[in-house]
Amino acid sequence: MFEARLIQGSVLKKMIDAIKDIVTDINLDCSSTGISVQAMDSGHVCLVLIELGSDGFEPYRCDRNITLGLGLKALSVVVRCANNDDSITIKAQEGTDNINFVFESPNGEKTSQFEIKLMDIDSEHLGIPDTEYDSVVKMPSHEFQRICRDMSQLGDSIVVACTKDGIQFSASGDMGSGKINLRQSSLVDKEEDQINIELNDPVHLTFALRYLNYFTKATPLSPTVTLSLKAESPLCVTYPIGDFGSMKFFLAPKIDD
Amino acid sequence: KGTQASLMSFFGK
Repeated sequence: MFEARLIQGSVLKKMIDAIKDIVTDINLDCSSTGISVQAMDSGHVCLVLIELGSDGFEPYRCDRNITLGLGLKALSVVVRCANNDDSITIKAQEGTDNINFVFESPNGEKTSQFEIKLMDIDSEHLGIPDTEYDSVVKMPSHEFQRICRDMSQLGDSIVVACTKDGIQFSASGDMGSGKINLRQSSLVDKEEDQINIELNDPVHLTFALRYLNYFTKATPLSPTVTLSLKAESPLCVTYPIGDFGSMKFFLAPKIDD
Repeated sequence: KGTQASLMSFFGK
């Protein structure tokens, strides 16, 4: 038996909105410690990794490790039927080919039940190496979203450069070019507005903006985002989910010809 | 500009 109740059902809605343009099917890997999802886009350029600890759910019950394959289209349709303040319970019995969703309003007056057929999804699990990044930049998530959106008006690629002076985003195309510099903030009122730059080594990488703009669909999940960069390595974009999980996107760089 | 790399060349199975 698997059962997990998320008090803030809106978090599940936001997670699905964040990944539905990148992947079509996902496997929920459920174990006693929580739920994880690893999915790659069809072009093998980016990967989504969701990790949700069991402590984010009340109750959480997972008698035996179970993999639940879901089509995101069906999941998206069902989850959209929940109100933002509903709790969402996911239930699956061993040996059945259905997954159940129960939505409950905060006062308990309205409950809704939906069922989705499980799918057998053949997905390759990649081993993501532990990486010591050259630079780790934490910034407001809406700021990152804005930068990606603005830069994609100029070109298809963005160059991200971290130096002791800060982080620079630049793009160029037929129309012209643009550069945006961010420096570590000194004094801010709210911690979530802070720009924090950890620099071990200067790093300079190019990425396709199309994917970054997909990733920023996760902005409603968290006020902050972390960019982890290493020379000639995939970028890791992390959105924390409450204090019990995270959504990470890995993006392979563009390599000079 | 630049060639898009595949993630498979960085992450092992």
